[in-house]
Amino acid sequence: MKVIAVANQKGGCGKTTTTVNLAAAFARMNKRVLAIDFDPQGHAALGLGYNLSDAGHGIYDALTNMQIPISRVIRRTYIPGVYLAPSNILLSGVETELAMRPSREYVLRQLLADLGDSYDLCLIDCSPSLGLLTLNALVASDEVLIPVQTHYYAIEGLKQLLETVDIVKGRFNPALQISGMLLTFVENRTLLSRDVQRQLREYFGEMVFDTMIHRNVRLAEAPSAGESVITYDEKSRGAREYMQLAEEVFNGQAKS
Amino acid sequence: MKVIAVANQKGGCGKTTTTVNLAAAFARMNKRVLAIDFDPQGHAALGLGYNLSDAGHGIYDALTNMQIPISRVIRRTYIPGVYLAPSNILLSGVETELAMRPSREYVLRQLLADLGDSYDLCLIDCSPSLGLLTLNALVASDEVLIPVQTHYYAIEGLKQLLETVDIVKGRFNPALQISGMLLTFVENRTLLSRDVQRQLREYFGEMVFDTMIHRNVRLAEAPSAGESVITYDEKSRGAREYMQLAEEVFNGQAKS
Ligand SMILES: Nc1ncnc2c1ncn2[C@@H]1O[C@H](COP(=O)(O)OP(=O)(O)OP(=O)(O)O)[C@@H](O)[C@H]1O
Ligand SMILES: Nc1ncnc2c1ncn2[C@@H]1O[C@H](COP(=O)(O)OP(=O)(O)OP(=O)(O)O)[C@@H](O)[C@H]1O
Ligand SMILES: [Mg+2]
Ligand SMILES: [Mg+2]
Repeated sequence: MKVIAVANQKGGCGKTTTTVNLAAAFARMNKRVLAIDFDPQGHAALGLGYNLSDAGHGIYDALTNMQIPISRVIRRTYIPGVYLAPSNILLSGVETELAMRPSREYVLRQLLADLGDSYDLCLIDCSPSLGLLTLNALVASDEVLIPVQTHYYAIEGLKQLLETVDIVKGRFNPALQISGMLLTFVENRTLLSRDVQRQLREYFGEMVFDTMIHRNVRLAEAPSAGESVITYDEKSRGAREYMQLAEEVFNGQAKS
Repeated sequence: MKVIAVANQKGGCGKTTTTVNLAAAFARMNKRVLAIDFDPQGHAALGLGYNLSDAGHGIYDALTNMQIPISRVIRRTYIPGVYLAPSNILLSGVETELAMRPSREYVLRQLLADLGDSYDLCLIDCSPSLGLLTLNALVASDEVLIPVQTHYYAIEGLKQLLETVDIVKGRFNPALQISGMLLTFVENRTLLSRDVQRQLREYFGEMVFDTMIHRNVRLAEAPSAGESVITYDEKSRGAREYMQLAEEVFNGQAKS
């Protein structure tokens, strides 16, 4: 199972949109995909049509209760081939609960080891922070996919994120690689977006995916129908671009 | 001094953009304004033209070192009337450092008490989370201003945020009120934005500001010049709308 963390501490750069739509696109390629909602907001679950008020265990329970294996919190979604480990609001308190554990960075990694190869891919939607939850996701992953909005503030945080990836690689997970940087909210109409694209490609070169995700209202509409854009509007630009990204991620080498 | 926290755990809804431009708009009304960058990303500092690599103390030092009063970390910005307490990356570790303190929710409130009425207004730019830092901001504030993007995911988190505000009001800061909900990224062109606007006004009524902030590329360009939109492009829609918001916030009653 290839595990990919979708992470960036900058808020609103498209982490959840990427997790949900990439999962649906991989399923179209007949892969079995596990999506883990690692954000207490629970938006990946919503985007996959899951009703947050559903009772039952979530990823929080598997993290904090050794009696509950992760397989018991995984549910089917309406998309054939996509499975979900939902989050809930309790997840926002888990960082203090885990902080005292001896191997607190490896909790998720140990849970995923139980799954063996029951899935082809696992995508982890991270919250907009670099706390212990995101650290757990990076330690558990083979690759990290970094959505980057083509705006000015988005560039500033990348240095810090890459430093964090280096630290994780050095101390906890030597195999961690960067799957790539995904440019999001691209608008060729604005000088700002074109400028930031150019700067990111000049600065990070090969690390930036060829596929870019343009601003497309269909991507923002789909979650209100509890669907991925792939099923909500298959012909939209958003759907085509996430299908293209799935090809690039699955066939490509990690960028670094 | 009226203290307003700009908060919402949803990432990318316009917290920093609102803090920076509202501060500049208040300064135009001849108010003395203190902006506190309470997000380790340091974007409010960037938006106010502050160079993050500047040495010197920041809000982290005042929070963790009793010898350093907040007045020693406050600097002038290029905007007359706007002052800044910058953040730095150390701020991301402060939650664990403060967690063991007996009155850990009141640390910022105690710091601001030292300032008396040296400023008319204080705006606190919060990070996209509901952790101890944001809790400190809510406990230190008279009002909380909530930017809400007119997208589907944005609606979901509001219930949780309002519950958190109620808890803070009940246990730590009975005077805390909601300044209002500010609709951001408004686009009358899209059905989604119009739909979400309607839902928010129906559901939250008076709590929603009359002023709305439309999507406007000038707002995203201004930070790359290290300026607020008020000085970057005074005639832009973004500048006019933030000037209008400043009037509404300053003259209005808090919404609840
Ligand atoms: N390419 C796009 N075009 C238009 N809207 C988009 C696009 N990508 C995402 N969106 C919308 O923009 C908002 C932000 O995206 P999203 O919530 O996926 O970001 P995020 O990084 O997961 O945010 P957070 O930091 O809060 O977790 C959402 O309302 C989403 O529907
Ligand atoms: N009305 C607007 N029109 C166009 N762009 C905007 C608007 N408001 C904010 N932006 C841009 O959208 C991005 C997100 O805004 P901003 O960074 O202020 O949100 P935030 O809530 O502070 O994010 P975070 O959760 O990461 O702190 C920024 O690049 C900003 O320049
Ligand atoms: Mg998200
Ligand atoms: Mg911000």
